Amino acid sequence: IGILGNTQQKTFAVAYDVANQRIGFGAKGCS
Amino acid sequence: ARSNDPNHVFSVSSLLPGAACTASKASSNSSALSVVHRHGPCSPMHASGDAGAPSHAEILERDQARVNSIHRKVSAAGGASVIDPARASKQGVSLPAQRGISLGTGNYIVSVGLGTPAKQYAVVFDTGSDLSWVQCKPCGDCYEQQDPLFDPVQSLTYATVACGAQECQELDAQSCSSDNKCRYEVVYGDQSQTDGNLVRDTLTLSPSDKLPGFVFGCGDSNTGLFGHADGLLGLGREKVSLPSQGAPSYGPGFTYCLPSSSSGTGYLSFGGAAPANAQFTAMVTNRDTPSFYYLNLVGIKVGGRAVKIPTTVFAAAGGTVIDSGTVITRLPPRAYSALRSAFARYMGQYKRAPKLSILDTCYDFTGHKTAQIPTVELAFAGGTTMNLEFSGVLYVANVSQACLAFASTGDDTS
Repeated sequence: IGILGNTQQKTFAVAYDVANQRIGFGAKGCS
Repeated sequence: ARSNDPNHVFSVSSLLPGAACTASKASSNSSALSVVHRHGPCSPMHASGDAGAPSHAEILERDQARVNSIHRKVSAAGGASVIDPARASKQGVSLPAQRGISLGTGNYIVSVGLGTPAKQYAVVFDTGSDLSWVQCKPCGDCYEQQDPLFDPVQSLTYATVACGAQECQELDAQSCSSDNKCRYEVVYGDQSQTDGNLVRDTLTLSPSDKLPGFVFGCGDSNTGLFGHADGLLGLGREKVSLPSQGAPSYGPGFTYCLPSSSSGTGYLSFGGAAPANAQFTAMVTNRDTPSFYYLNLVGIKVGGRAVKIPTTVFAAAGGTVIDSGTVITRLPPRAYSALRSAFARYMGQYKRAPKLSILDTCYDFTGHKTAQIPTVELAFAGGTTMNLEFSGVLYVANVSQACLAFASTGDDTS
């Protein structure tokens, strides 16, 4: 399997929307 | 990079993280914890003199151990339970064992409160495992940690979980001590492990956010590569994980942001709305490895141009897991090879540097005041894209060795 590691996730708001079974990425999420 | 610019232009002198900690804030309507890198200047372990901080090569080697461990778990289709006969015999009880994935060192730390009155503990947060745990008194075999051990006697709300309780029965494997306490054991892929009682107590995420009766492991025998962390927060998908236990209060989801450098802070929040600019892709379930969050990576762009990779390459590899604890993204060999070639075509003006552990495409920016690299964009099913920040494209060991921050999953036939 491939793995999306934490280096590539940096600065994105990574949203685990379990209720709707989806994962979201918001740019510049830490600021 | 400017908006829509196919390059990241940067000052070479800014490549390394600062020595001081900088802060950022989460949205105010959520229960948010500050996220810091385990070995950065914002980490409480750094403040207490974290002499055990690993080198970049060590971080990447341990990252490979974590990836190997994830692959073993997936290959084993469900991660068969493992009982350590020597340990079971020594303690006179057959301990349940659950092989987790290797911890590695690229982990991020949050601080949570446990007990009543609440005391703070610095714990690794991990989307690749489920059971949260801290080291507890009395402890037969504990490593040195950041804070005093959690002491059940000092908490007014502490209780053990009985063997017949649903929470005990729902562990992948469980067993019972002679005094009817539910015993757990997690053996991680790097042979780190924690053993103890399954217990419940109040978890405090913020002064106004408490989870009474939170079920976690009270570790009394813990060995391995935990550094000085007080324990671990499991954010996987199974029932015992924090998101599952917190679902009645916050809903089953959570959001985090990892800082761009080890000197910055991010957040981990429960109950907040998703960011307005978020693009979503389907969360995929694999019933053989139910702890993991899978998604469908379908393509890559470099410098704004699509890299020629058949979409079947990603699916044939078995899908993609998103993991907070793996440092470097792993791609199927054909995808990585195409990405590396495309990236290198844009980097011809820079001197190549030696490889750094698993990273084989490295550059030396010595002598340059500014430099530029192409943007890298990941495409997911449904049209969602991630245009990676600079910090997500290059892994910077130092100015003379900055590497493309991707690696191959390795030879599929090996």
